[in-house]
Amino acid sequence: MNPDLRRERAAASFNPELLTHILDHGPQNTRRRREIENLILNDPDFQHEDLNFLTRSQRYEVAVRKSATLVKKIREFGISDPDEIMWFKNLHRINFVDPVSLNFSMFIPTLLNQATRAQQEKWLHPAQELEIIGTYAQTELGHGTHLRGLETTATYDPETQEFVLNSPTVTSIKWWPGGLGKTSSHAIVLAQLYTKGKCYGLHAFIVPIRELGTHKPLPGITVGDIGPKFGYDEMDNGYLKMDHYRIPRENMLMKYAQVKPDGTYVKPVSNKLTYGTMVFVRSFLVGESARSLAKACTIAIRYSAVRRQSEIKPSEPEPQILDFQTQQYKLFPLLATAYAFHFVGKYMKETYHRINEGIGQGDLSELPELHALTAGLKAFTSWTTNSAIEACRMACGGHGYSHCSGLPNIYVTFTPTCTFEGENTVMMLQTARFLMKSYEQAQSGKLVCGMVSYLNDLPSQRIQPQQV
Amino acid sequence: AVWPASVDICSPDSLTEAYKLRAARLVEIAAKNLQTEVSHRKSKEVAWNLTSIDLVRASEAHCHYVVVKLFTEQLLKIQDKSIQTVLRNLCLLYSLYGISQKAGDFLQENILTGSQITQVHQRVKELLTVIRPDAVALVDAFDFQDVSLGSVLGRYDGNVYENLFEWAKSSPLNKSEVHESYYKYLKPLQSKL
Repeated sequence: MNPDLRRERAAASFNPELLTHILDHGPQNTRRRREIENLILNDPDFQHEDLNFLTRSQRYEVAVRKSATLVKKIREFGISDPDEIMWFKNLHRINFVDPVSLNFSMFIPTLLNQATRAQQEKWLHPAQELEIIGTYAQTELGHGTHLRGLETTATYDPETQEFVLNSPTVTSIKWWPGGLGKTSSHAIVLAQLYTKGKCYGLHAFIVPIRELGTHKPLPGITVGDIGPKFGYDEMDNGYLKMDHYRIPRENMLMKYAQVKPDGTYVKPVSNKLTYGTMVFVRSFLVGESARSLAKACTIAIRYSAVRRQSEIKPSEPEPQILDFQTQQYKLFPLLATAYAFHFVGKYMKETYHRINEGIGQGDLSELPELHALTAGLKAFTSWTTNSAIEACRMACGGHGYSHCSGLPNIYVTFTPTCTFEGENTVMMLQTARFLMKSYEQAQSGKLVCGMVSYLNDLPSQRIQPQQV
Repeated sequence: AVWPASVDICSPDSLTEAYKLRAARLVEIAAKNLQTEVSHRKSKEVAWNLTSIDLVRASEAHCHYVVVKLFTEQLLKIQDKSIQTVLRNLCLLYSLYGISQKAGDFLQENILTGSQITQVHQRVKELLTVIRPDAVALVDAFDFQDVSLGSVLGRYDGNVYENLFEWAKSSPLNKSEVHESYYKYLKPLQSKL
């Protein structure tokens, strides 16, 4: 043990183990998490060369091998609790991503949120067992956060009771979805639904893209990897072009909206429900911001306690970098932020599940605020974390530029969070829509509740200007 | 009065109120600017676009308030005294640092006075000194295994330099003492000189 770190640990005013229990929501969770982590750490099947030393193709192969091993081990160990599966994944992933992850983080949650019982019976188990590997294809070459601009079409043919999926233009080619290029056999595709000559907006469809057994692209499907990008080397972000590609009517996710065999459209209770998966993912991303920032702070603060440079008092030995006020000013507010975001992530997860249960019973009253809050907090926490990770990296001097620090990988793996699942500025404007509506409501004298209840007390609303 | 007469910068609850007031003010400013733009323009959409900077600023202030509020509420749930103290210091540092970074908002809306902002800066520096002895223990509490952290610099045992050298030596470029490109390109060049 480095003597400086030993001394630091001896000087602490509290027992970090007790704080770990709080972060894990109880000592039993800490114990269980460590048990699961040690399953992986001591398992030779998970050992591999440092990904930093491999080519992109080699990194992709290691990532796929580890993902397959992960699924086998989760089954072998009988791990089913979602939190426990997340602990398993977080450790195996380190500061990288894995091509199969969207099957679990997007494809399965979308089936759970938006598929009918019959559709869940057909698709859920194969996806959980990786008999099929799913991804979620929404973004297009020319369209991202602005969903109404998506061009992919799904036109219902009542003769054959099929949907014809088509990429009408080059800008409509599905572009970026993780695991789409080489890994996935199926995709949940978001497309503009047309039936009886009328457009009903975006709906979700399960689209087989590769033949089971051979994994070759199916006729009418053009699919591949979009090429190297800023980090995310192990991920085969892909493109998908559909040329009048037919799928059965049963492949449209119909928990909320339906198309009858004759093509009649039945509208959903609320058009926000199709956003269910995005709201879930955004609430999850708040916790991911906390986790990435906690890692960056751990590296920068431990190294700042080990690293000795320069001088504070002449003729004294080189001080620890962490004794310079400027280094503390760089890092300690970020450390406080990591803790703040951890508690916000916990709140978001609890709130999402609580409101989602309400939605299940038909109570949509809190959906608008949940939608606005997840959008705003996803943007707020990821913007802050993005610049904070870079500040931690720069606080490590020259070695912050080396992959040995882990910080460049943490940065390139985290930074897409500011853009995917809703570009941050657009997210903030979505939150603003809710704030403006709430403000108008409060101004008209109707009380607003939840996190915007402060608008009821606005001074201008309380002290109405009186005619003198 | 619903709004705080003055802010106690040593109280997380009072700081939460200050963030709440800032959020309320910036929402109100954005709403009034939007109403003004709507009255000047034909379309609400154009008015919305021409107010979007204010709208983003209002949303950020709202989110910032939510984060401070949730962090403050978390403190009430902590039983252990020493943990409560260290998290309270972090909560104060987060809230005060946020004010110092956005001092203009708090000054412009008369939520804090200039002298209070000066106190905020001073309090931030004091908190850095208070937190310094606990910094390593606070990151240890995140409990990342070395494998999960993926960092030689952040190793739990702090044996950075010897492991940094071992890591570099294992880089593929060091598999051979002399890289083949020397014999292909440099040696022929040198032999001609």
